[in-house]
Amino acid sequence: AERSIPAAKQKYVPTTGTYPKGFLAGSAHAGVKASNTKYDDVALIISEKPCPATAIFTRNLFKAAPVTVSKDLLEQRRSEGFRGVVVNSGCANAVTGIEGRENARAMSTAADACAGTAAEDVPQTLVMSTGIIGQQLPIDKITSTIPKAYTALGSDHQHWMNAAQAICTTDTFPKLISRTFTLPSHPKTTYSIAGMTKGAGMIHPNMA
Amino acid sequence: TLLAIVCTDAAVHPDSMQTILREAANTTFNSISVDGDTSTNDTVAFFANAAATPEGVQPLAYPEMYSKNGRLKKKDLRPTPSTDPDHIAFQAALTDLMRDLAKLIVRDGEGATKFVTIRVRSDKNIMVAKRAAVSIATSSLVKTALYGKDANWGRILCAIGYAPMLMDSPEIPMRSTPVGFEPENTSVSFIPTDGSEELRLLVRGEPEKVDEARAKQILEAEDLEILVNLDDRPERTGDEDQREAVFWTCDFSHEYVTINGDYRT
Repeated sequence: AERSIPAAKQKYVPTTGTYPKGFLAGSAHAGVKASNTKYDDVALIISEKPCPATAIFTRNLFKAAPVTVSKDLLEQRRSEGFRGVVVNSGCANAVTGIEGRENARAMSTAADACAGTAAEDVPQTLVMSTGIIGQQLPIDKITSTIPKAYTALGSDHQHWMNAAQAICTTDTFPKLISRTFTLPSHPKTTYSIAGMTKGAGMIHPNMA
Repeated sequence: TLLAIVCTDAAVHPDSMQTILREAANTTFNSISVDGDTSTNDTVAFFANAAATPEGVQPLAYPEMYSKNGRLKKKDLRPTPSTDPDHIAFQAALTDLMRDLAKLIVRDGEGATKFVTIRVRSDKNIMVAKRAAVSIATSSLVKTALYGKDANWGRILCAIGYAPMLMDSPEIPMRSTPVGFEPENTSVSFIPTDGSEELRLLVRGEPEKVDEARAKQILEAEDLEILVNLDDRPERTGDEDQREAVFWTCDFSHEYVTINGDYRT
């Protein structure tokens, strides 16, 4: 697919950013979709130290495998001790049964292995997938790419931008925003917050 | 599918994260629609690693979660509206970020040429306002009219009229609470995004004589706001607070069909 950003959308793509300390972003090319021969489609966002995490998920009754797996991880770990999230685009791993859930968990443990925490009983990495529904993930391609994405981790704007681009499907531009803020009780400390998102179609979220 | 990842270097207590994220999602990611289809994969993940938090500073949490000695109370973790200035400031920062991310998704809606804000005011109930807004935002006929630059307020009213809760007026099922919705009280306007005067299409059920040239001018812009006032409290005196729901959507174009007719399993 052609991924040049339309001229009218370029104003929404940041050229710099201020990103939260202790987080790293990376991406790599797995070729999840056969037609994608050059763009990254696996992204990692990692905290250098384990941290609290939470998530909200679709209320669609046919929850995709990464949704059920991530939900279980959050419950089992009681929102504590997470390293980050691994995402693939090109295949949604939805309505893929037991094999799909095993594949989602394999993505999570592959990311843990990169961080040297694979021995944990409960994986520390959340998992997300997006793309075509009703197909199994090419899991070997993905798990062999996750270490490459891990090697590509960094804290610069371009690292975050590459990760934001890697999670896109039919999006015409990557969606990334970063900001700083202070809190009234200690106004001299500057905090950062950053978010990336993707979505262009099948969009009517109802999450809880 | 919507995926989002939000990271902060502030410290947030794990027991409070879910509530903080849900509160932010209600008026952001849960208030957009491109095509009315709720995905199997929608997920927003939120991480807070405390890397910028000075030593000794407590993680952000609902204040009632801590006892006076600073330990977590285990009994009552139910969230209540926080008065803690830190919590309010953090909630605002998170909500602002998520709102802007959500708007970017709508701007990138498949085939979209318009970014539309739908603002619905109700005297009674935020859910009534939101149901009406969602109904407008998901109406194919409203969305194709917007693509065609047609100030078709009839389609907007039609969509409001079949919205759940409003159509079930005068009572909300299970609650027996009168909604009091009366079509002849409803008003609809287009609000231009250039700061110029609103274009009134319908005022308390009566159609205005619409300046078509002005309507076309407003609809030529990429951004548009549709303002609906349900005026749904019969005893209204005019000074009461209104509940307002804001929802974001886009138009529906030929390109949407082209993209999705070609998206193979």
